[in-house]
Amino acid sequence: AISDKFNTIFSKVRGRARLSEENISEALREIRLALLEADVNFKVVKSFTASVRDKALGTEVTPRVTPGQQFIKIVHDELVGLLGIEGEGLSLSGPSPAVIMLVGLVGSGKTTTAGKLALHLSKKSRNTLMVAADTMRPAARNQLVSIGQRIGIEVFSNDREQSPNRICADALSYASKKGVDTVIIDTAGRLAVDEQLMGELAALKRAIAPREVLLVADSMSGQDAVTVAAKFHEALGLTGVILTKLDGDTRGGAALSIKAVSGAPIKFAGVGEKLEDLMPFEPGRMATRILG
Amino acid sequence: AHGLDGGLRDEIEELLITADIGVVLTARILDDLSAWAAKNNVNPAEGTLRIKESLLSILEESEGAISAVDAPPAVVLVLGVNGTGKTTTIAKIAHDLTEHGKSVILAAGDTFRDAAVEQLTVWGDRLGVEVVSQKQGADPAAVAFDALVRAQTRGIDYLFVDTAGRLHTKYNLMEELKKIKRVLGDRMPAAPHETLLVLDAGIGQNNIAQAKKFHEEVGITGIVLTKLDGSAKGGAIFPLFADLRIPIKYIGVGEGADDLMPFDRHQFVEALFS
Ligand SMILES: Nc1nc2c(ncn2[C@@H]2O[C@H](COP(=O)(O)OP(=O)(O)OP(=O)(O)O)[C@@H](O)[C@H]2O)c(=O)[nH]1
Ligand SMILES: Nc1nc2c(ncn2[C@@H]2O[C@H](COP(=O)(O)OP(=O)(O)OP(=O)(O)O)[C@@H](O)[C@H]2O)c(=O)[nH]1
Ligand SMILES: [Mg+2]
Ligand SMILES: [Mg+2]
Repeated sequence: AISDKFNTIFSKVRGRARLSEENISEALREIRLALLEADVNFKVVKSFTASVRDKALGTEVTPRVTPGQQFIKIVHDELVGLLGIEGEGLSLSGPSPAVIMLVGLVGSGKTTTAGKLALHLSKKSRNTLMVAADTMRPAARNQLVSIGQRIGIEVFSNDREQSPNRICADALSYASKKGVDTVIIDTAGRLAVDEQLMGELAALKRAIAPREVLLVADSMSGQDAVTVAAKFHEALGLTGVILTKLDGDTRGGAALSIKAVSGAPIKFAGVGEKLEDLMPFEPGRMATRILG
Repeated sequence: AHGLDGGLRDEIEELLITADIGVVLTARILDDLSAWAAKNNVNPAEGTLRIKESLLSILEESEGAISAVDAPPAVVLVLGVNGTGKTTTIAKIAHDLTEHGKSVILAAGDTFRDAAVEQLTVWGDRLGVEVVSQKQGADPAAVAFDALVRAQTRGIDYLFVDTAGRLHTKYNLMEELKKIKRVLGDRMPAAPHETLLVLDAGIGQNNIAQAKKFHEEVGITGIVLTKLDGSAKGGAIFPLFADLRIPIKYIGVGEGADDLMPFDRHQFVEALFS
């Protein structure tokens, strides 16, 4: 673990009263290595290590703590601070229905997450409607309908309508009639660099005025996570992020990249394929996982 | 001038790391470049050429087509973690084969995920190929077996077995995959003739862990790298191939049936620099 590496590096620093440029430079190199191996973006690593260096320099070494432990605490705290606040839930207050729009790359876990969110909200006694607005992917509507049946939550779908905007408009008037208070829109996956599809998504957002625009992102994403997050944020204005597939063994550095470049709070973690497998995001646990 | 300019070194490092090539391989390439630059007159163009050559040499013998077989059907087992593009990739390869006059059957081996069978069935209808399936929750090994019997009975050239996405860290799911492979082999000793691991180019270093684990547990004979029509470069394939030497057979470049290309290491290296 990285704490072991630091104990070795800082063993040469024993008896020093402060962390200095020379004794932290090697540690900073280790941090940089660890973060890059964890898939944190190159530029994000650069600015992160610079912040850690600034915070660490001149720090007094607390008597009952080793310099290595002191340094790790600075790194960990800095990481937690950047990853965001714990338990930042959905902001759904306002006129009914509150619309939640799920967006993201192909295969990131949007449709599954729609079901997870719907289940989560139904447990909080919200009257939820899911909308099958992916008219592109083969059997996408079937997938969401099947999910809805599984958890007893209604899905609005129209096999004969090809326009996501029309489907959502119809879904919202249906929702108003039925007194639904929360609408979750599952959109088609797309590439962030597909200008046409990103434009269509922006137009959809303007049409439905969602309270939440959540980027559903694969936690195993690599360096490109910054481009993806930046483009989705630029096009839509993200209000939050859901990281999926955290039940795997990825270090998940994409979390830091996505947060750094979009500023959008990471609200939930997908931790499995079942619809129950959704947890509030915990920055402390994520920081430890990223550091490795 | 001799020696590697600091600015150029930083630029190259950023290019390689942000392509997901990883710290270790990047460091090795930079050290090699520095050593070479110390003895030669270097300009950025020559430096870039040198790096391309290093990358190309790492990928020697990384290309390859799907295995041909003595007696049909050629059985292709397709696996990988969730959402990488397995089902769509099967449709693309099947499409390519049928365009070349081959007969194909698809086995709907994902009996777990909502509408997985429906998704493959839509593709089967579009391509005019038969899809063998059972009801949701059926034993995937039973579906694979049925499909193989069907393919043998009909004298079909290729059988593709689709499987549910699964994280390589899940013991029961990896055991399930081994069982599917075993059942195929019990019915036809050479089957599966090809075991394809589908990897997503947008994933980072975890692609290496996935390949290692799947290879260790099931034995992988080929890789398909998908979503290369995006901005991700899929560079984790370099350290992955250097270690495991599993050939990359195809790349996925879109969501349509035609969006498949054979892996070409020259094109792949060039794309890193575009
Ligand atoms: N292990 C695991 N699998 C997940 C998680 N979330 C989603 N999945 C799986 O990831 C795969 C893709 O999920 P989908 O919900 O179809 O993804 P999507 O973003 O809707 O895909 P597109 O609509 O094609 O863009 C499926 O196999 C899901 O079961 C998660 O948190 N953990
Ligand atoms: N842009 C692009 N999208 C792709 C590519 N390959 C697959 N996709 C898309 O990625 C998403 C997931 O594809 P699937 O074929 O369902 O992936 P899978 O691995 O079978 O997913 P699971 O069975 O849920 O694990 C779909 O939206 C596909 O259209 C590709 O090469 N490029
Ligand atoms: Mg979907
Ligand atoms: Mg599939």
